[in-house]
Amino acid sequence: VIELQQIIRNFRLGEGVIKVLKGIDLQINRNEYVALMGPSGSGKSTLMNILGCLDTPTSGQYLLNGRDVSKLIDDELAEIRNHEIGFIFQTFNLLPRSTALDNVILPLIYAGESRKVRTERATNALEQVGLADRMHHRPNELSGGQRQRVAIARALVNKPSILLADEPTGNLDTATSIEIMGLLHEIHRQGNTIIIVTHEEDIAQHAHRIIRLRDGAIENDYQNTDI
Amino acid sequence: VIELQQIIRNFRLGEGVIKVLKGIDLQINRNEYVALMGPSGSGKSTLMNILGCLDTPTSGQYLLNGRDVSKLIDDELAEIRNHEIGFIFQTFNLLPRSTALDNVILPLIYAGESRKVRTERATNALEQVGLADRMHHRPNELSGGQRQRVAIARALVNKPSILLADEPTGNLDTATSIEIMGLLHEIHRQGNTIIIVTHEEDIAQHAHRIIRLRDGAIENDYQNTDI
Ligand SMILES: Nc1ncnc2c1ncn2[C@@H]1O[C@H](COP(=O)(O)OP(=O)(O)OP(=O)(O)O)[C@@H](O)[C@H]1O
Ligand SMILES: Nc1ncnc2c1ncn2[C@@H]1O[C@H](COP(=O)(O)OP(=O)(O)OP(=O)(O)O)[C@@H](O)[C@H]1O
Ligand SMILES: [Mg+2]
Ligand SMILES: [Mg+2]
Repeated sequence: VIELQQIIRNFRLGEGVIKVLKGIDLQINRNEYVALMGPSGSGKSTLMNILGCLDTPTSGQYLLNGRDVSKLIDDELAEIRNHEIGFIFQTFNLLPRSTALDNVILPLIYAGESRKVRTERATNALEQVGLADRMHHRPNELSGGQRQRVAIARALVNKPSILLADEPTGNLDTATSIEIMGLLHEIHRQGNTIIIVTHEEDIAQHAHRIIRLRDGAIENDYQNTDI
Repeated sequence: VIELQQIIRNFRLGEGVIKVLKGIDLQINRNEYVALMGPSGSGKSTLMNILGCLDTPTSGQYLLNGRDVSKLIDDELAEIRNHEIGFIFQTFNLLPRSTALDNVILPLIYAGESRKVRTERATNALEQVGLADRMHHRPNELSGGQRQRVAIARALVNKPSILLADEPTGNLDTATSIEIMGLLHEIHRQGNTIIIVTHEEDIAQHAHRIIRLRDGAIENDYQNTDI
């Protein structure tokens, strides 16, 4: 379902060029559950942004469900980002002046759902992450882990077939993390594809395959036999 | 050095009142190393904000080095926040349009240090967290873990005697976390007081004392005998 060929991503900074992804070759099939690990700064979020069609590689090819992403027009990309891919950002990226509920409703507005369906589904998603009693709080009236869970609910609400989760339990206590990993398992069980960035070995152990990045290149890519 | 008596913190939201801290009694002596744990939403960051003189309790008393914090004037509070207390925020709170270096220099400007000393100390602090080659990047040109390390460097640069760290390794891989915990140990060894919020048991094990919060009250407060 995902095929990356020689993906390179450079950033220009001042006079110099920073080579962040140095030629990534990667194939991920439908319904795989992949953990992406690696040191801080190794390029995990950058890779996730490319996978999520939020960033364009400097060179190389990205085939998503057989289609060359660089050849898609804006409308097709918007459709993919809204319906096929759910993204949980490392820094949440919530709208600061909207409530938790309105933040989770937003993707449903883009998807053209009716008001009744939107409120129902968003409320449901927030209940699933344990935030039923925080729906009308704005982000600055929520704890760090509660904001993270709003970001999770928002990513799930359009039932995407590919879920990209960048450190989804980074701000959660053990008990809440277990609940969230349970949610992800259910999504995986329904046939969807999950790619999770984590620096915690316990969380990575939930995945069937582990990919380790170092300095912008894949250092290791193996099946998780302890699962 | 820190004494909290019946600290209550309520938030008003719409028609209702949310009772976030429900009467905290706490005493922390000089040079203690305390881990503060508890479920998401239990009140850890709210408690840290009160300890850091960034928030005022609804009722109760906070004695810092024997002085009643509620009786201090603005200049005295600013002095405490700038010289005595270092705060690593759960959401980093970096200035988005300043470089990493300028973010770390900021507390030194408030402290009235000369330009030469400021640049030297800030550079040093960034080297200590492994960001020597990222000093001129702005936050949106840094990875999540790199931003976290800028926040750490900024908190240390005025050599505070009390360090409040809210999830300081939440976005860091294991190897980088070990380096940061090593830094904190050195600060502790020099006689300073450390309070660290963490949801990771491995990180909490570095502390000598563990305080567990639940629903805004202290559920458990014990010495870490495994250390
Ligand atoms: N301004 C506010 N208005 C209303 N409620 C608030 C406000 N700020 C925080 N809260 C509530 O206070 C509670 C405690 O928040 P706090 O940030 O202290 O939790 P925490 O223990 O740090 O959680 P986490 O581990 O998720 O970071 C949460 O339930 C949150 O929704
Ligand atoms: N806009 C940019 N300009 C220059 N360099 C950048 C930019 N964005 C990211 N970088 C650099 O790219 C590298 C990879 O960043 P990325 O966010 O992908 O890392 P990461 O693996 O997700 O790290 P972490 O675990 O800390 O979140 C970092 O060294 C970062 O400094
Ligand atoms: Mg990242
Ligand atoms: Mg918190």
